[in-house]
Amino acid sequence: MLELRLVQGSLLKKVLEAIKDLVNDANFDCSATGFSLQAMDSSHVALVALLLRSEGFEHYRCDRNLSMGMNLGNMAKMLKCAGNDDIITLKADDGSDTVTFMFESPTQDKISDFEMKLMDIDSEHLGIPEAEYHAIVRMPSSEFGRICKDLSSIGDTVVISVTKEGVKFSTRGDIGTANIVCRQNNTVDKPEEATIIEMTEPVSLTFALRYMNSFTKATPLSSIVTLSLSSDLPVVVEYKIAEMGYIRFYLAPKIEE
Amino acid sequence: VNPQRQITSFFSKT
Repeated sequence: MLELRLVQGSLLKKVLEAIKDLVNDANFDCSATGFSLQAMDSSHVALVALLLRSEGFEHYRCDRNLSMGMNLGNMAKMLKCAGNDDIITLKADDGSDTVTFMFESPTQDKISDFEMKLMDIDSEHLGIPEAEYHAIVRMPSSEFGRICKDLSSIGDTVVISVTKEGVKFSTRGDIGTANIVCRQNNTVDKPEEATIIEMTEPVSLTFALRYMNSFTKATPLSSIVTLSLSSDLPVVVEYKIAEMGYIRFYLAPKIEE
Repeated sequence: VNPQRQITSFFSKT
């Protein structure tokens, strides 16, 4: 028996909007720790890892570890039917091939339930080792989204370079080139507007902008994004989910010519 | 065009 009650149902709506275009089908894993997902895109270039900790739910009942295969497009369709202020409860019985989403309006005058078919998904689970990153950039998520969108109108790839001077995003395409430098800036009034760079050594990596733009669909989940870079590892693009956990996107770099 | 690496070349199956 599984029963998860999330008062801030909009978080789950935003999570699905953030990942549904990257991954078609995925297993949601439910354990005492929380509600989690790990999935790769169909090309095995990017990986998404989601964790919503059990403490973040108003009510969290998970009698035994459960893996539920869902089509994310269909799940997003159902969650779109929940209001932004609705409380969302997920329910599943042991051995059932369906999951039920219950939506309650804040005033309890409208209660809906949507039952969705589960599916068998043969997915690989990858071990993600703890890593020391050469550079960690923390910046406003809206700024990162703007940069990825702007650069993708010029080129297909972005070179992210971190030095003591700041973080540089560069692209080139048929019409020309673009470079955007964000300097460390931690003197702003609001912490969510700061750009903070921690660097042990300079790093420069090339990534496909198509994936970066897809990751920025998680922007509504957090005002801050963290980019963790090492010269021989996938970049980690992390959006923290307040009080609950995170959504992390891993993207394999392109090989430098 | 820079060739694209795959995630599976960095992280192994558990």
